[in-house]
Amino acid sequence: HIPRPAARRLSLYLRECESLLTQGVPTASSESLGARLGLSAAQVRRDLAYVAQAGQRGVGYDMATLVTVLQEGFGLERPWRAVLVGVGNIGRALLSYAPFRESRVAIVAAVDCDPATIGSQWGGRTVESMQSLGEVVRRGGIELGVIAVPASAAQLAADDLVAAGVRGILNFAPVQVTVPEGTACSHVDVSVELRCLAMEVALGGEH
Amino acid sequence: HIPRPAARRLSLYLRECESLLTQGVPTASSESLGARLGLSAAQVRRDLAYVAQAGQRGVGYDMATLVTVLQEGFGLERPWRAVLVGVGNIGRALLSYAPFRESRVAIVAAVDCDPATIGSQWGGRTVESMQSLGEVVRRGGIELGVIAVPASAAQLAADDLVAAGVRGILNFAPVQVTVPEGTACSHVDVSVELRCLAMEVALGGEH
Ligand SMILES: NC(=O)c1ccc[n+]([C@@H]2O[C@H](COP(=O)([O-])OP(=O)(O)OC[C@H]3O[C@@H](n4cnc5c(N)ncnc54)[C@H](O)[C@@H]3O)[C@@H](O)[C@H]2O)c1
Ligand SMILES: NC(=O)c1ccc[n+]([C@@H]2O[C@H](COP(=O)([O-])OP(=O)(O)OC[C@H]3O[C@@H](n4cnc5c(N)ncnc54)[C@H](O)[C@@H]3O)[C@@H](O)[C@H]2O)c1
Repeated sequence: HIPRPAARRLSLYLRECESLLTQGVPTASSESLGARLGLSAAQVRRDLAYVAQAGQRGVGYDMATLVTVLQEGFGLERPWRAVLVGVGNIGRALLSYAPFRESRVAIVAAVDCDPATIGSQWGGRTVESMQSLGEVVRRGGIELGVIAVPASAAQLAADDLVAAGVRGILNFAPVQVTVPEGTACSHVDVSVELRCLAMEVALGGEH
Repeated sequence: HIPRPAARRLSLYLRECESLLTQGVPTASSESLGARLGLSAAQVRRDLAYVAQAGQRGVGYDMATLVTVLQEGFGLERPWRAVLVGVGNIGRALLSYAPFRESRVAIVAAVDCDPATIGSQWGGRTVESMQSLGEVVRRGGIELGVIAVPASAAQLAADDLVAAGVRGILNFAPVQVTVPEGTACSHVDVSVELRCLAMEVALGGEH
């Protein structure tokens, strides 16, 4: 059982190790991994203990091993497929982002309820109708959903995604959506991020 | 001193209270506030104790009082102004979002380095050149910056924002940027969010 804050940090270590590996850096210490992320070496060591990894004294962690272990440990050794619900400002940005076309977690389909948007193409995906969400999910072997509809439509979109069989939802709408036990749900709320940033500055950088 | 996770939850309570108030709901219990956010009543009470608020037994919290206290406690009773650096996919989505034109934390200006983008208008803001960032920040009384440039340009954008005098940065690029002590910096990384979601699903919803 890995708590979500630790899972998020482990995902950040995976990204840093992948980038070190592509730069030809074979090993890194917990100090240097931590420094890249603004974390203490002790935090890095504690987190990597979740995946039974310990660095070698004086050498550090082997980047190739860490990448493999982190990918396998979290089911990321295989591709994950997501469907986007809502192709507006945010939706178009996500579909236009090349890494989301073929990365380990890829947005492979998109649906919308607006006839003017249905049929349009973004980054090689053709927008389908909301009614065909169930079919899109089944046909595409899709396990994840991204909600980018207005707040008033977000809960309905979540219900439709759960009914279609997705097991995880990323919600961009500024409301909490309820999902059944067993469905993972996370939330990106840019308005809250901006507000928290202002709070931190108002508190004089105390955080 | 309020830890950042608590500040983030307090910002969520503020949003929920604002929305209850506009629906004409004068009070709410810690249970009902918690239920709207997937948090326990005890967590809500602990957090609101940071701003010296305690609910009345049997009645709960007064929404109008809570909104005022949360806004005042975090410097949100006055407007905050932000500048966007990078007007690409994400940048255009942020500029096209009506709430960011005039909300308590508003994106009032935008800069870019691409001549084809400089001069374009999005949501009533005209994109200026990266060279004029210092002038834009001074002229606009801007305290916050949003980074929406490619990863390779993110650190430079952060340095330019700090040099221009902003005190808080929200970074969308998938790299950590370093800022001096005293500058607040937070990070929205959609790729990490998607990856964490897949991890949660792979771990069988354990989180
Ligand atoms: N744009 C931003 O920068 C930004 C920032 C913060 C939060 N958000 C939130 O993200 C969400 C998306 O924002 P946006 O700016 O992309 O909105 P938008 O209005 O540009 O796009 C919404 C899209 O969803 C579609 N839609 C509406 N109801 C639907 C339904 N029931 N089923 C399927 N599709 C439906 C619309 O046709 C439209 O294409 C909103 O909840 C918004 O509050 C956006
Ligand atoms: N689009 C998405 O959905 C998405 C998802 C996850 C992460 N991101 C990250 O968000 C950031 C922005 O992504 P995007 O898709 O909007 O990129 P984009 O390429 O569409 O836009 C980048 C913009 O930044 C400008 N720019 C480049 N260098 C600059 C500099 N030195 N100073 C000022 N402006 C500069 C470019 O002219 C362009 O307008 C990237 O770091 C990207 O990795 C984007």
